Amino acid sequence: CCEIELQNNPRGLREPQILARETNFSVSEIEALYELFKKISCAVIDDGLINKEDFQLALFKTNKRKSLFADRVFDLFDINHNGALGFEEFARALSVFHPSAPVEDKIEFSFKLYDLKQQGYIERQEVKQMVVATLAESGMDLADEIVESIIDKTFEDADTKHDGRIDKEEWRNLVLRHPSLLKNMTLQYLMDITTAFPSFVFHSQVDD
Amino acid sequence: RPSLMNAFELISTSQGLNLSTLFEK
Repeated sequence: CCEIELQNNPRGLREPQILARETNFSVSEIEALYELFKKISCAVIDDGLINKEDFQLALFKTNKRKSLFADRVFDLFDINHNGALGFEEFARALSVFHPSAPVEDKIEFSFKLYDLKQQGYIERQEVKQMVVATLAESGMDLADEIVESIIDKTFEDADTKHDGRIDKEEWRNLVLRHPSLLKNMTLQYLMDITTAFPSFVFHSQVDD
Repeated sequence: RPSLMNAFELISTSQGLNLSTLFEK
């Protein structure tokens, strides 16, 4: 839909080699990722950027849904804090989700994600807020005492300093003990992105 | 048994954190 504008847009894909060098993507993967970016960015507001509405539509296939986590992910991706993602921001953020990204980067990103108030630690109240939001978003209903007992157990396990909060070091130890907590930080799709968006070869700037 | 589940395990199942849907056509 917005192919022509983006091709001539100064925000378009320039120097995929540099981005490939600074991320976990190959040059071909960057070019294929750009095809995905173009598709998502022109969904709602066709300005060559991914706005929150574009992002939610791509994630949920509807823009009528509100999600605490979709907002949180978007805000973390939005490094320039201008409410819209350029391709570079998009590629750099998704790079953390690459199967070959260092696990330390995944730990860091997931900590930031759950540190809702960006205080450098995760409070019990924040964990409760996220559990309640997850249950509401998935249409599940759990009694408050069950939610409290899940959180109690989590803090028993994670809060080894017993100060009622989970700091970065405790988070790191927790996920190293329970690697499944990082499962959503790896997108296998990023391995196959060149297959998913083969049209990148028509716009490729590099010889293979 | 949800009472034995880690809160973050539950949170990580949230659809808003499942970015793989970005790649669905």
